[in-house]
Amino acid sequence: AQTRFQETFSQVRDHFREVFVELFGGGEADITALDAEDPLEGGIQIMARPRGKKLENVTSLSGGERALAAVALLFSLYLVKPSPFCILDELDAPLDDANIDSFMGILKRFSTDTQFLMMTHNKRSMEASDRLYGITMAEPGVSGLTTVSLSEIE
Amino acid sequence: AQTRFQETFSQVRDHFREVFVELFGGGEADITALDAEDPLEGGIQIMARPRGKKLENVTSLSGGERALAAVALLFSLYLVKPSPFCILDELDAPLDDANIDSFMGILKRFSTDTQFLMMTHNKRSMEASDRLYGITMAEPGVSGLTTVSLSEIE
Amino acid sequence: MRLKRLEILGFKSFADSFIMDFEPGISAVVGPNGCGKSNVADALRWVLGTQSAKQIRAEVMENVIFDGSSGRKPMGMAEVKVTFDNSDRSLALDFDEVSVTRRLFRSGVSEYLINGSKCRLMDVTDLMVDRGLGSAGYWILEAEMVKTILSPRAEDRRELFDEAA
Amino acid sequence: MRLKRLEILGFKSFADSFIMDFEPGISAVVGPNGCGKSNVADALRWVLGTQSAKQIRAEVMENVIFDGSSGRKPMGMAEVKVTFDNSDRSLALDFDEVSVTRRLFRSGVSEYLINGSKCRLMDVTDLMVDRGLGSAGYWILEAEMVKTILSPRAEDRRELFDEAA
Ligand SMILES: Nc1ncnc2c1ncn2[C@@H]1O[C@H](COP(=O)(O)OP(=O)(O)OP(=O)(O)O)[C@@H](O)[C@H]1O
Ligand SMILES: Nc1ncnc2c1ncn2[C@@H]1O[C@H](COP(=O)(O)OP(=O)(O)OP(=O)(O)O)[C@@H](O)[C@H]1O
Ligand SMILES: [Mg+2]
Ligand SMILES: [Mg+2]
Repeated sequence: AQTRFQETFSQVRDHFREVFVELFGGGEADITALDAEDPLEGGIQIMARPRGKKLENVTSLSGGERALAAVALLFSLYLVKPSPFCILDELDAPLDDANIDSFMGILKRFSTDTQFLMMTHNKRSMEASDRLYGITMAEPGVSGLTTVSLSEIE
Repeated sequence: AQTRFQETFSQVRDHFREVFVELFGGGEADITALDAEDPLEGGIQIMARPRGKKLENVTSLSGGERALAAVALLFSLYLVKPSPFCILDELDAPLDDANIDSFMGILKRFSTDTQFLMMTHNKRSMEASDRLYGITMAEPGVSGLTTVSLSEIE
Repeated sequence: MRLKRLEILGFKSFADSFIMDFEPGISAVVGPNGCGKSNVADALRWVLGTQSAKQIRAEVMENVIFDGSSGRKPMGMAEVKVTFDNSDRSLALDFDEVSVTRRLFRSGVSEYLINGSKCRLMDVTDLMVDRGLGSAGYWILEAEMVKTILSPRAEDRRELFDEAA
Repeated sequence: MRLKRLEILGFKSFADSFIMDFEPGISAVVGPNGCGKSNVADALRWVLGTQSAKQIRAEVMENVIFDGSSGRKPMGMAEVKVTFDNSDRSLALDFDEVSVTRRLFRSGVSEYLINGSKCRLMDVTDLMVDRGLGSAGYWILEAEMVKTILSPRAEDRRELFDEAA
C-alpha cells in the first residue's frame, strides 16, 4: 500500500508530465524519486527535454527554460490540492513572448474554476489578463489603488 | 596603513553611494564593514533608502528595488577595475520602466569607454541600445545569428 | 468559494485604507517597483493566519505595522479583512458571505474575527486549510520558489513537497 | 582595446559557424528562451581562459562541446576565437589586432593560440587579468549574482568582494 507521500508524489508526477508538455508546446519531462521507498526523503531528480533538444537534467536548461519547468512543477504541486484562488508573483519575468503566451494559456484554461491574481511588469501578460489593478505611491511610502487601462501602459 | 582589502572596500563604497543615487534618482545608501579591521572577513551590511522612504536594510526592499541596489553594488565592484567591455545577462528582468530608463542611462554614460553587451527580453532596454543582435534556433538545438530591427520586435 | 474583497489599513505600506474588489478570471496587479504589489500577497497570507514573519518578509511580526515614511508617522495597528463569496458553501459555515479579519497592535495583542465575531487563530486556519489555503499551501507561487524547487540540494525541494502532502 | 569579433564553432549550441562583429556602445542580444544568448557569454569566459566548468554552467569541461540535438550528431571539438582591436596598445602586445583562440577536443586535449601561434593557458590569462578580464573579474554581471550579493550570509558576499580585490 502506498504511503501518503508516495501517493502525493505520484499525483504531482502525473500533473507535471502533462503541464510541462502544455507549457513547452511539446517535448517531455519527468520527475523520479531517488529513493522509491521514500520519494521525498531521498531527493528528486527532474529530467526535461524541450522540443527538438536532448533529454537532460533540468539544471542544464537556459534561465527561462528552467523557470518554465519550475512553473510546471509548482503548478503540479498546486493541482494536488487546488484552492479557489491562486497568486502568482512575477513568475513571468524571465520568459520570452512565446512562453508567456503558453503560460497565460494554461492560466486561462484553469481560470474557469480558479481566480488568478498575477503581479507583473510584462505588457504581454497584462494583455492576456481579464482586468488590471494598478498600485501606485502618489505619496512616497504609501500604497494606493488606481484604475489602469492597457492603452495607458503602452 | 590600509590593507589592500580595506582600500578596495573604500573604493567600492564610494562608487556605491554615487551609483545608487543615480540609479534610484535620489535617496541614499551605504555599505559598512561589520569588522573594520577586516571588512571582507567580517561581513558587510547594506543600508538603503529609496526616495521618500525610510532607511532600512536592503533586505526589506521590494524585489525590484533589491535588484537595482544589487546592480549598483555589482557595478561599483566593476568600477574598481573596469574592463574594456562588460556583459550584462538579463539584469533588467525585475525592473519597472522608470528603473530601466535609469539603468540604461548609466550604461550610456559609461559606454563612451566601455562596450556593453546586454542579454535581454525587455523591449524598453532594446530601444535604448545602440544596436541589436538576434539569436535564433531555426534548427532546434543549433544557434544562429540573425539581423533584427526594433520594429520587428514590437 | 470566491475571493470577493480585500480591505487593508495599517499593514506594511497601506497607511491609507486600501480596498480591492475581485472578479472571476485572471487579474493582473501592476505598478512600479516598490509600490506594494507583493505586499498585497503578504496581506492575504497574513489575514489567513500565517504565523511565520519570515514568510511575509518581516523580521518579526510587529514589523508588518506601517512604520512611517518621510511624510507620515508610524501607525499603531495593522488590520486586514478578506471577504469571500460562499454561496456554494465550500467554506464550512452557513453564510453566503464569509469575512475574516486579523488585527495586530503595537502592544503585541492580536485579534481574529470571522464575520465580525472574535474567534481564535485556530478557527481561521482550520477553515482555510480545508480549502487548500493553509500557510503551507501552494496558493501563492513566487519567483524565489523557482530557485528552491530546482535546487540541486534535495533538502530544499523536499521542504516544498512536504508542504503539498 | 575594444572587442572586435567573436567566432564560435562546436561550443555548446553553436553547431554551425557563429560570427559576431562588434561596434562601440551598447549592444542588446535578443532571442527566445534557450536560443543561446547566455552561451555567448560562456564562450567569452571560456576563450579568455576560465578553468571552472561550473562558472560556465557545465558539469565537466568536456560538456561544452556540442553534444548533438534531435537532428545532429555530437561534434568532436569546441573552438572559440575572439579578436580585439589593440590600436591603443592596452594589451601588452605590439599588434593592432590581437586574437585569442581556445580549442577543446573530446580526447581532453586543449589548445590555446594568440594571433594564431600556440601558447600556454597562462599566456592568455596573464594578458587578460591586467585588463580586468580575469575569470574572477566583474566583467560579466548576471541575474544570479543579485541573490548572492544581497545574501544575508556574509560568506557569500565576501566571495564576491574577494574577486574584486
Ligand atoms: N511595515 C512597513 N511600513 C511601511 N512600509 C513598508 C513596511 N513593510 C514594507 N514596506 C514597504 O513596502 C515596499 C515594498 O513593497 P512590495 O514588496 O509590495 O513592492 P512591489 O510592488 O512588489 O515591487 P516589485 O515590483 O519591485 O516587486 C518597500 O518599499 C517597503 O519599504
Ligand atoms: N554542449 C552542448 N551541446 C548542445 N547544446 C547545448 C550544450 N550546452 C548547452 N546547450 C544548450 O544551450 C541552451 C541554453 O542556451 P542559453 O543558456 O544560452 O539560452 P538563453 O538564450 O540564455 O535563454 P534564456 O533567455 O532562457 O536565458 C540549452 O537549451 C542547452 O541545451
Ligand atoms: Mg514584488
Ligand atoms: Mg540566458
